[in-house]
Amino acid sequence: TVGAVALDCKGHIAVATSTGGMSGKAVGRIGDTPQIGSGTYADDYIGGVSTTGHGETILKYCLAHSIIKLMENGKDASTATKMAVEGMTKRLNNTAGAITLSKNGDVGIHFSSQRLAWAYIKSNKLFYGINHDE
Amino acid sequence: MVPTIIVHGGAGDIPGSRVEGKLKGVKLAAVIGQRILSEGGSALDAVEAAVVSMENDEYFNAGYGSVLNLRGEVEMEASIMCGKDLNVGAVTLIKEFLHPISIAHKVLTDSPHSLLGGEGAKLFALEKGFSPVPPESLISEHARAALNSFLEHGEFGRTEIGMDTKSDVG
Repeated sequence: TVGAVALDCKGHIAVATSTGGMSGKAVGRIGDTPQIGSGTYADDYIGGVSTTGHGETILKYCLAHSIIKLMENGKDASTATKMAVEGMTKRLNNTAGAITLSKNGDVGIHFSSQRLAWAYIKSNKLFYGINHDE
Repeated sequence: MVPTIIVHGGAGDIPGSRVEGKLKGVKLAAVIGQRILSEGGSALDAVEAAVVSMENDEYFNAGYGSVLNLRGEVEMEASIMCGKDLNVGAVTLIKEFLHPISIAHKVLTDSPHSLLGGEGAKLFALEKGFSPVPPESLISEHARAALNSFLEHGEFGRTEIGMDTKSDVG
């Protein structure tokens, strides 16, 4: 799965997520990515989220919308992303990752899987990583 | 507002052999998206362009390089959402187009519906001028090997990429 979350000069947020799904999946299996609120969510008033990981688990937990609701209730992007991803893994065991931008451009990145490839550009500086604590 | 973009290239037990290609791909995608933002472009266009870049790249499970279903076929899905009016577009069970995210964007702008799948998504894409590609052109050697590995093990990992084995990841 791949995803992007952007905040433009007018303050609009947008999110895009695309995937091939899961290796060895049944013919006709549909995962979290096309399901708004699980794989993708965007709201100018709060922020945007794109998720990746074990699709059936992400969609049961509505992971993207869970992060949005935590931010709506005052959590910053990083805390909300960590709480929701860890909450999902604790509740349902399987792993995932998410990237988040708040309406103010604050970044959240968290994953309970072993790795997640990410990169972001803010104030013309490029940041990137793939392992925990990078 | 300071334009910002963040991208991801998938979560899982990513083996060391794939790390460099993934990092190169996510950096490129962020640069492509940021270029649109810095020229005053919309967040919607920026996220579509960033994802299109990764759908072209065999290091990512999307577009070319997508993983395979039990029949050895690519079946892709994508979604896109606009924070201004909560408008959405999504497609699923897409088999013969390189950029599902661009079709999803068209669903957002040109369809009264939110999610189109299978034959209907294909008809919509053709109607909107997207060119189909031979399905086998979307299949990478890595995806074929991953399916063979799955067929040996017969079970899903706890994540999206790879088995939940203790690979080289510390």
